[in-house]
Amino acid sequence: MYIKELEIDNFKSFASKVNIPLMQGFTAVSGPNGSGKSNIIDSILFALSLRTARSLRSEQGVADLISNHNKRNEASVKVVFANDNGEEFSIRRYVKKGKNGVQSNYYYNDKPCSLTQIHLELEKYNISPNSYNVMMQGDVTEITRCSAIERRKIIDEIA
Amino acid sequence: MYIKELEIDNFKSFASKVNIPLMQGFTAVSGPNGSGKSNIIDSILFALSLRTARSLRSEQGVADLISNHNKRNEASVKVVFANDNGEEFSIRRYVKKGKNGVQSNYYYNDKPCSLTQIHLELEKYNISPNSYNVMMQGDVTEITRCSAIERRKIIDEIA
Amino acid sequence: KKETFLEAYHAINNNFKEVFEQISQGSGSLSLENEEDPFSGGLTFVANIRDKRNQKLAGMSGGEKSLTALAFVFAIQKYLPAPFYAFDEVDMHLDGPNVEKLAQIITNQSKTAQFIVVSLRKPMLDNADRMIGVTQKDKGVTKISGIKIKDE
Amino acid sequence: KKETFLEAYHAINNNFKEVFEQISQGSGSLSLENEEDPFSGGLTFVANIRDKRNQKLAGMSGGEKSLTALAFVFAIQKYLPAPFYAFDEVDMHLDGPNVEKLAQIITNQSKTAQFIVVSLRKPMLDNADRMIGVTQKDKGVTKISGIKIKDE
Ligand SMILES: Nc1ncnc2c1ncn2[C@@H]1O[C@H](COP(=O)(O)OP(=O)(O)OP(=O)(O)O)[C@@H](O)[C@H]1O
Ligand SMILES: Nc1ncnc2c1ncn2[C@@H]1O[C@H](COP(=O)(O)OP(=O)(O)OP(=O)(O)O)[C@@H](O)[C@H]1O
Ligand SMILES: [Mg+2]
Ligand SMILES: [Mg+2]
Repeated sequence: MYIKELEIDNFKSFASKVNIPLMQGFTAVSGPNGSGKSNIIDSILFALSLRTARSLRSEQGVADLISNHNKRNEASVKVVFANDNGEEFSIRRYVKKGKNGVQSNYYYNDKPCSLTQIHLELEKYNISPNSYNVMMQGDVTEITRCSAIERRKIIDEIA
Repeated sequence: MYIKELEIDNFKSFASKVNIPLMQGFTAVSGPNGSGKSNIIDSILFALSLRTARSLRSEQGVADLISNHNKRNEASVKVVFANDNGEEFSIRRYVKKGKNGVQSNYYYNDKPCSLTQIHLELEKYNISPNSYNVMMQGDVTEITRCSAIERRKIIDEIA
Repeated sequence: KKETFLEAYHAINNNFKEVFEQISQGSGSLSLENEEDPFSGGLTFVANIRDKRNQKLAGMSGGEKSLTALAFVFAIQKYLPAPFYAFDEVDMHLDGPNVEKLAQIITNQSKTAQFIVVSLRKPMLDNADRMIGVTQKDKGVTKISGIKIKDE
Repeated sequence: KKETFLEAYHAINNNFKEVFEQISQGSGSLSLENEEDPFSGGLTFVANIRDKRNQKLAGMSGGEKSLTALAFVFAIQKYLPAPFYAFDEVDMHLDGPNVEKLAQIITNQSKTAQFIVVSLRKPMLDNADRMIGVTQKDKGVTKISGIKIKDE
């Protein structure tokens, strides 16, 4: 199991649809400050609902995650997973800003589904908000900076 | 005015007396992780009493700043200032661990004086705990991380 | 509840001892503030980098704290393996040789799991199988500038 | 009290505008949440790196936040010059070109004040007048390994 491709559309600094093919093994991502490296990781956390909007550096919630480069008022990120036998599945999250705030829609293999179904599917592969498989900028420092109780809670969640 | 020399004795990872000559202009300090680079900056902040012991990464207060490489139970840091005309003055702080906790003694040109006298002398040169001339590891991130009120307070102290 | 916690804790602690030695040439372990009743206390690290003795976590340097935290993350991963890992500048505090050491550990782990690692440090980029370049067009729009495969 | 605050604020703000442009090729300024009664509100940055528009401080990248914070530090220094400055790895989040830019600014400032800068980044070390090497002997005792003067 691995991420085969990301499809990022109008999310943060990705003002138009971008496909990023990924492979197994060790892939490095590099580029100048502010170019959009952390936004790629944020897009994965957003699509799989592994973090709140606020922890994706958006003060005003999900609305801030939609690109401000145009007036489209919508954003979408699709994560395509594949395994060694070539079987694939995808998880997509689409948000639209309307009169009553921002609406999130979730898709499993392009068919609408609920957030709970997404989480149940991901838990089969040990992917959850507490699985420590994604370390955002500054998370490493936080582990030694936080209190001993907070640190113990990390194990509580895993057990 | 500049720092001409540091004399660090039994402070943190400096287990014996070390003299570090300094010059005007731009001096870089480099070396492996954990070798003692930040401890040099901590030694200046300690000698001039510009930070509390806790902010010098010592949980148990001043006692933790005394080197644990031996049983000497004392530490001392002297900062020698000089100006372009060759006039010099020095500020030294000496701590000793006794039965009633740790005692701090302050010296101006090797003569005992009070902490207040040290602060008055340093304020002549705009050196104070709020002067933002010393940036410890992580201080830069803190400026954008802290609240807008805390950031305003930086100007309050300077005005 | 206490049983499942202690089972996870002991397994992660064994992993931590192994990884910490590998990443820092020192010796370290996890420690519960209250082993009898774990939920009334916290979890801390008892760790000495290289041949240092009696190091306190609070007094460690920036790089040493990073190595300790990274050992904990890898210890959790061993206990609860995920199919992919995404790391954002986890090598920021490390000196050159430690970045190289971390890159080797990631290279080993990447044989059984996918690693996506954002980094600005040369030793990390040099060890990767491939590199995705990211840049910004006018007004700050992100553009993927290319994917460089390392020649074998 | 309000007068002395506003006098300091306006001077530091003018400095900030100048330094921010120099360090980031963008434009930015300080902003008071309540200009009428400054003590009832906070202070924030209205800043756009390069040719970006409407950037929010919270959404900036790690490197961009560092550049903004450093511009603030230099703005304060211009208003209240001190005889020496000690910086501990302030270039940690910056990419190579930004480290080089920061090193140039420090080189300029070091003509009128002493700078002691701890860094692990090559562009910073290359710009310094001299370098103090720090290493550890056995059991972690610090040793000053030498002072290298840059040949002119
Ligand atoms: N909703 C949005 N619309 C447009 N741009 C956005 C939005 N949210 C954030 N940004 C921009 O994205 C950029 C940040 O990108 P990111 O954090 O990915 O940079 P980075 O490559 O990780 O840089 P660094 O090396 O400094 O960490 C910022 O310039 C920010 O202004
Ligand atoms: N009281 C003490 N006695 C002996 N050693 C101490 C004492 N306090 C701290 N230390 C040691 O000093 C070392 C930290 O040094 P310092 O923080 O200066 O490293 P550094 O060179 O800045 O490293 P980095 O590049 O990782 O920031 C640690 O290994 C710590 O254990
Ligand atoms: Mg980033
Ligand atoms: Mg340090």
